[in-house]
Amino acid sequence: QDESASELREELNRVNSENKKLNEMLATVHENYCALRHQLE
Amino acid sequence: MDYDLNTNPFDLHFSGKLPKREPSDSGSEDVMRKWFVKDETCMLQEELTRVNSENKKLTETLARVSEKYSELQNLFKELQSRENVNFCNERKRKQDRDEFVSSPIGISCGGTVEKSTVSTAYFHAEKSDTSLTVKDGYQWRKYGQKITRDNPSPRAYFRCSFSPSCLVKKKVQRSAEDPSFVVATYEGTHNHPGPNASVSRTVKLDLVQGGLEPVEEKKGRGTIQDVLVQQMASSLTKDPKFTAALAAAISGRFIEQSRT
Repeated sequence: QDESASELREELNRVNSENKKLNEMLATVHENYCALRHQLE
Repeated sequence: MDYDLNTNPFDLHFSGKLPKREPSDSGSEDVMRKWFVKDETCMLQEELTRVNSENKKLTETLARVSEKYSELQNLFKELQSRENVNFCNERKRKQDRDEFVSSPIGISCGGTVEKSTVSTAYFHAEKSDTSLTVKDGYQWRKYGQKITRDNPSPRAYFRCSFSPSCLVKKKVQRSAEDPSFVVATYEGTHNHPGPNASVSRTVKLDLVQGGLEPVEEKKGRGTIQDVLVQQMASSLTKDPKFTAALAAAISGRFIEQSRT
């Protein structure tokens, strides 16, 4: 049981770290998108 | 663009949600510990599921935003290249206009468009003469002068003195091949007789007599004949071999005359 919880924590950390990266990427793309749209307007 | 950026990859209070480890003094400590671990595992599993689902949502959103961004970028590039083409065309048009005609020949006040005629004539001129004025039977007003890379001699621009009722223009420049001649390029046809036609002295090709000699322009010459000769001369002068042969023949004639 302990082992299983430890594995889950590890997996949770990994997915959380991935989510953080995804959020950063999304923010960058969104920022670029807005800048380009502003330029076109 | 509609997507929700309010996702929360990190639940900062997640650890607080986990069951607290409380000291137990009963004999069932082992059972309690097992219960605690089981409960923690369940909560971890739930949290992992939530974070995974959020991860999936983020990935999808990112793909969608990236796609939109890419589309917008392509549109931007297309607009930019179209703008560049327009800019180049406009610049070329302006250059062409400045090159020779300051107001478009062939477009009359009434707005009808006629095809403009371009002809070239050669005039003998002393090398010391830098005025670039040629006696072609018409009066002209100079409106510009410039030097081009292909020919270091200045090029002068004139418009007919009857302008704006007559839209004929000409440019005059010393010949790059033979500096003893100046080349006049005319655009358009005069809509009036030349006031000084009787004193004009133009080098023209007399095809009827088959000779290559300078002939005096005669007042009252038939208009059709004039136009025909002009057109023939124009087409022939476009041929560089003919131009060279003509220049050589005229030079030869001058040398002969100076000997006799």
